[in-house]
Amino acid sequence: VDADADHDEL
Amino acid sequence: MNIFRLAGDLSHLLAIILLLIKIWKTRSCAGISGKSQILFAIVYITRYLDLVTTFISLYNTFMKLVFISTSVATLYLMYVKFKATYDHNHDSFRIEFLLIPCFVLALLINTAFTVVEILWTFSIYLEAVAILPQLFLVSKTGEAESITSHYLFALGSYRALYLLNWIYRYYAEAHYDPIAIFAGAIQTILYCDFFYLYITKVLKGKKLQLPA
Repeated sequence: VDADADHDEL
Repeated sequence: MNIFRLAGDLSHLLAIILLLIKIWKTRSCAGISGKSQILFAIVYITRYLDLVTTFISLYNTFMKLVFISTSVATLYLMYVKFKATYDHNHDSFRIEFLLIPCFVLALLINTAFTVVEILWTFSIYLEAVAILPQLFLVSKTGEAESITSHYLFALGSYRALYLLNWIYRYYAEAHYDPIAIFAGAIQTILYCDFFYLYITKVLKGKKLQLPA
């Protein structure tokens, strides 16, 4: 899981 | 971006536009739950705090601004401009019963214990259940106008399409976000009973009326 990825969804 | 995600976003946008058109054209917000609309405004504001910290794409920024501004506009129409038509008596769902558990759950189950991340998680949990006051209102009055039904169908379809988007992304990009997927599944399940009524009644030209 990309825990620190930006939330790129709406 | 994939076709499911785009279709989901457009379905979401369509839902919001349908709601605004309904209120504007009929000069009335009868049959619409102000409680659900308050919850949706809280959802967008707490989720899109990253507007000021993170740039993802023009599309992303634009849609976030649209969702925040249209939700505030909806509240303005309901609680200020067409306040007299708002159905207080039937819209009696206690939103603190949703707000507090969602906030506690966000404190307990999140990916990082930071203010922005907890508020994002809270918004995801809250969105899953934000439609409950609206469904409660429909069940109390026993019916919904057809445009309200179209609104609910578009709004429910949006997260169902996101489920397909998440399945696609899991296989195509090895990307998955368990919190969003879990909440999105709950959100979609809550609409299932309504989807059934919509397909069996509204699409056949009948009014959505619950059995007595």
